[in-house]
Amino acid sequence: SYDFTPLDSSAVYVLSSMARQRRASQS
Amino acid sequence: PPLQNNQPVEFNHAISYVNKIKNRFQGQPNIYKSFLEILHKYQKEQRNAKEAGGSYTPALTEQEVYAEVAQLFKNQEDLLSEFGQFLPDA
Repeated sequence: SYDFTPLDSSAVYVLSSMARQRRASQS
Repeated sequence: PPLQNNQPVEFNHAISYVNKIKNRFQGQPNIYKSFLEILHKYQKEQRNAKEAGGSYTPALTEQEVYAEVAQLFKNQEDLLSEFGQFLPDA
């Protein structure tokens, strides 16, 4: 389900920026 | 902050991961809540470090984040190993 609270959305934001950082550091 | 369209892979992965955690710990909201707190603590430290322009070392390293999450997800190997895919330098 996609009934995300603002807190969930911010967790998604942190996780995706972590993954971006990880990709950037690998390339 | 606005989400950028050019990073859909990471974003979709993060959404599905957060969903997975929510579903897994439906009966244990404290675990999910603690996970969110760890993430926010990490984000705050990263932001502080960035704003200090290199003169501040984050108080929470990636290794410590991983260790805290490992403690939280102790019997959920799949969630932990997936978390490792998000962490820089994991």
